[in-house]
Amino acid sequence: DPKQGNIMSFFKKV
Amino acid sequence: MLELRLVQGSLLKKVMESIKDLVNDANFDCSATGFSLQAMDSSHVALVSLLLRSEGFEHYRCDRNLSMGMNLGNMAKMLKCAGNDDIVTIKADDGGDCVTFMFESPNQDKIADFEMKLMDIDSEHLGIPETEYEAIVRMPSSEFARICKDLSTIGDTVLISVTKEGVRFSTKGDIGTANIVCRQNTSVDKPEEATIIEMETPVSLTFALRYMNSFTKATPLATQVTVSLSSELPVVVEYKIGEMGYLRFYLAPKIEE
Repeated sequence: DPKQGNIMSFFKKV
Repeated sequence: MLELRLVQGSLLKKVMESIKDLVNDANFDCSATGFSLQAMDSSHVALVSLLLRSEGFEHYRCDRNLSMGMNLGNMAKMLKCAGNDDIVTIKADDGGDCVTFMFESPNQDKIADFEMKLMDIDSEHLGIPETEYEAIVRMPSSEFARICKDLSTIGDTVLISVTKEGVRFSTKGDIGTANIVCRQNTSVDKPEEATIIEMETPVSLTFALRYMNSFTKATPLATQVTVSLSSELPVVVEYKIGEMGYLRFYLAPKIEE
């Protein structure tokens, strides 16, 4: 099954 | 000192009902630009971004930038006490530890104020880069909600594919499979019933239906929803809030291992 991505791996902390 | 008077108080009620189950606690940021919020769900899969521009308020006073930590469930409870036609005013003092919500009935015969304690929230603010999406689908929000609800009775995930043919929503589960294709439809008399597909490149992504269904709680905010997709990027599901702003949900895709 595909794995759920994490939003923090796409958008970086500012 | 902060004082924000929103004539269409029902907008704030609808916003809270849309996000209270997704995010527990969040900081509301108030600046000259407007009243905004950015928050992730507890498992960091989805991100909510709300903007209510200052011009949309009848009265907008924000002497200095203020960040107010609130429990969204409690805030929703308080706003539920406002009538649908009520004018809602949000008030807070700089450095204070509470926020006041004032509700005025349209003919001014009933005025209520609810005071809520603020909380300190350590939140991480994420930078969302400007993105040229490969496909943007605009469709009736009720239709999108119906599709997500129907598919979630069959499976847990939805594969959204945009091609020249249209946008396909697919799922599979123990009992079988389902495919729903929506084609571009601009010929309708009512613009709110149109489906418009802008596609640069065909794109296909898989998402958890549980989150999509949660986002569709915002359906009462707007007759149309915009779904923006790019390969290997979070989808953006956007509901416009009248002329004054937006409620956007970002959802990380499911990725093949």
